[in-house]
Amino acid sequence: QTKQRSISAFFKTS
Amino acid sequence: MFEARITQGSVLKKLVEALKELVTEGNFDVSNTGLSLQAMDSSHVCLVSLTLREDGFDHFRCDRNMAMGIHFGNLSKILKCAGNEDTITLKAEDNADQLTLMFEAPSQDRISDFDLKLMSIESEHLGIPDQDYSAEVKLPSSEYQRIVRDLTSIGDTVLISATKEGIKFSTSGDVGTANITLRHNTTPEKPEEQTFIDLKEPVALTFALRYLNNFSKATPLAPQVKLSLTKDLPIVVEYQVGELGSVRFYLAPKIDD
Repeated sequence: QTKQRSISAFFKTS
Repeated sequence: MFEARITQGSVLKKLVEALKELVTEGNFDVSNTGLSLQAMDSSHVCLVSLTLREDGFDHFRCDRNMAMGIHFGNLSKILKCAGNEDTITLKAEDNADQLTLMFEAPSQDRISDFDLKLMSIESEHLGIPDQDYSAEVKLPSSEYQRIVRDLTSIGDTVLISATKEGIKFSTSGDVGTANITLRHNTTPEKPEEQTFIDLKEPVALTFALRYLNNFSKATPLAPQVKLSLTKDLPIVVEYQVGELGSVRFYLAPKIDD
């Protein structure tokens, strides 16, 4: 099983 | 006020066609350095980052920073009314609720203008760090398009692995399995037909093909595309738009549950 994380989890909110 | 003129209006048409299915709406951020857009798709799995430099336009003026909320489906409808050879000028007053698009035919005998209603869009801005990637691959954009299209007909996800042997795209589905390997190849005379693999360390990541396939709608913008990969990080699929700037797509990898 694979899952998909939100792209925003990889970048900081600026 | 804001005013930006581009002689090669077809570039704007192609850009919006490349984005409109992925992102329904987003802010055009304009400043004296140019025009940029950062937007996520509706499922927040991928991010589009568009940068168009001020000096890439034939004329550019921006007196004040503005965020112009654009519905891309509506912008596409208007840009479809521009001829492929038209010069396009974008114009907006400060704090305007509309963006004016003016199209001029090369012969100057047809001039049209359209006003696009702007939207108010709340969007969080993500900081994307500059970083080194384990593998960077430049390949013909038509080759990338072909690979992701072919694999989409076989499976839902693709394992992309970069090793010193080359870059391999693997998928499987009800039909069976598929593997496509590209090797570093600078034999073709034309640089845009060459494949460059810059490998710092081997890397393998899995992605949803649906999105990689969608990114290839940007193919008409550039003869080459660059894929950047690092373990556990989003892939970057980047198209250089001539001297004007670039469009980058970031897609989160699939990870084992």
